[in-house]
Amino acid sequence: SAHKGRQSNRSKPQRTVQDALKAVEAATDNLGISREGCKKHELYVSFRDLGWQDWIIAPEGYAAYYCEGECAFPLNSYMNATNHAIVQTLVHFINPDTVPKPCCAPTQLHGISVLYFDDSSNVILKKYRNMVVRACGCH
Amino acid sequence: NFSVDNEVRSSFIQRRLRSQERREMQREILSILGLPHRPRPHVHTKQNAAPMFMLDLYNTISTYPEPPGYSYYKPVLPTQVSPMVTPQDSRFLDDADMVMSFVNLVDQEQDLLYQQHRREFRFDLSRIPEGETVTAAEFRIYKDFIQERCENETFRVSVYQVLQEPPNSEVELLLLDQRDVRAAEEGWLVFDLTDTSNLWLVNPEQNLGLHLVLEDSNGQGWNPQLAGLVTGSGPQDKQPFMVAFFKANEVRFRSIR
Repeated sequence: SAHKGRQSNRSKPQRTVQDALKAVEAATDNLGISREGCKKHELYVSFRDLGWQDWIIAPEGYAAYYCEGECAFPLNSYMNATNHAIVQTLVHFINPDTVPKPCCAPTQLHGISVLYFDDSSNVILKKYRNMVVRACGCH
Repeated sequence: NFSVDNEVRSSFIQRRLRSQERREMQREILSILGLPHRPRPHVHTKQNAAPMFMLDLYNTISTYPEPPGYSYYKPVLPTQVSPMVTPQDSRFLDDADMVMSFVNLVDQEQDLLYQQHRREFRFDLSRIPEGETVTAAEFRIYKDFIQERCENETFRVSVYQVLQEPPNSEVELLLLDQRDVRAAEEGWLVFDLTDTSNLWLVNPEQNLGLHLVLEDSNGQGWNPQLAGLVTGSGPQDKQPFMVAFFKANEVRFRSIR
């Protein structure tokens, strides 16, 4: 059970916003609008669009991806849920007021390398960690 | 439905960024790349020897699979003479998190004036970010095939670090590396500079550059160009350069903006 204190100090206006969100949520659930489960979506970062191809030699851009989707009961196997996320999902399912659904976020990130000129036309090849989503999951 | 169409079209037009927003976005991405501002390199240097070598290195890195529909990672294939990345370079690259190439600062005209059998090279290492250690460094000079000499004639190429340049006497040199080459040989000669680079990094005032000396099999000094070595006044895509592999010796956190 979540700490009761949370309920008491929640101000009235906050309540109505929460209620409105819940109403929308219930409505979409009832209409059977199936929200997509947590998964990876495409997102391309273009150095060309930033106008940087005069000093960035390679790459022209890279596929960064992003994570989006619902972490709702029942969590499917492809949602890479942590044990904690599974429990949190159940508690949310039983009583949505106590805790929110878990978050859909990257579970694996990969790096990229960028080759570019510095001001004195020396060339730098640098590896950058955690730039590309490899997998998403419920946290 | 004229008005409705307009609304539909406008919602699909990519939102025009105001110039201030665009600058903010660029600054945010530059901070990820660890750069204070966007570099302004001299144009048309992409075909020079060092960028071509670095592009070779970059193309050996391609480890992540290409996602469907994106041709974002096309190994940018180098054109004519491209310095070969040796297996040793690939090993250096695996251990490094940054590689920098440095152009020779000594002016090209020097070739014509200088003593016949000796060449001088200098590199500016002052732009290396704080907290990096040199894990490997090389001096690379291209050797062309020379027709005039008999195939088996050999030369000795010696690379020295300049220790002292007293105003009124001979420079004091430390022999770093030597290579025997045949007149008929062609390709990049690679000399190890790891210890020297680390010394120059720690004591920048000791960075007095390198000297290259060429001798024939009788120990007679030779003009490097007559033996096929490409120095200052040769083609851009065969210019000598230095390359250093670095590893960050501390975890660096992004500065809060």
